[in-house]
Amino acid sequence: PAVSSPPSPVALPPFFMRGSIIQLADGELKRVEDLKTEDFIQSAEISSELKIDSSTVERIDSGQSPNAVVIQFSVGELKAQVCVEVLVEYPFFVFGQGWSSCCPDRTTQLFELSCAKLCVGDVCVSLTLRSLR
Amino acid sequence: NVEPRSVPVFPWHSLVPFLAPTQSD
Repeated sequence: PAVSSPPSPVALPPFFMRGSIIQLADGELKRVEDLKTEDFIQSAEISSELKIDSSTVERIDSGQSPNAVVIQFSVGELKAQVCVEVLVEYPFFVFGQGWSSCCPDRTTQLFELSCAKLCVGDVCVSLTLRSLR
Repeated sequence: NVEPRSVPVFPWHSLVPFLAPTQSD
């Protein structure tokens, strides 16, 4: 029989909770649920340390625990391969779409954050460090 | 008097879960 584990919001980052206040690079404050693709792009443009990149979801596999998934991304023009293991409710920001997770129902339950289903082929916002001079 | 509770403010980049490998310009 399936065993459902109780939600453990304390173990999750607090800033995905609906209503959380996010400060953009220009100082503007927005709620997490109101963020747009342009907010990430513009913040990265004026950041001295970070630049924005696109990460395409290539695979989504089961993780080591029942609530975890391993997501393989292809990052940037060089298609660098990056794998991250996250909880199924962990939201990623998809270009032109907004917040998406592997289990949007659980994300909405835990964070009250509206989410789409994260799928192979989705292009997520990611960051790289600017080259140090 | 009750001090208003300060609302936490999170930086925008904390929402992006990983830093991809640095690429040369």
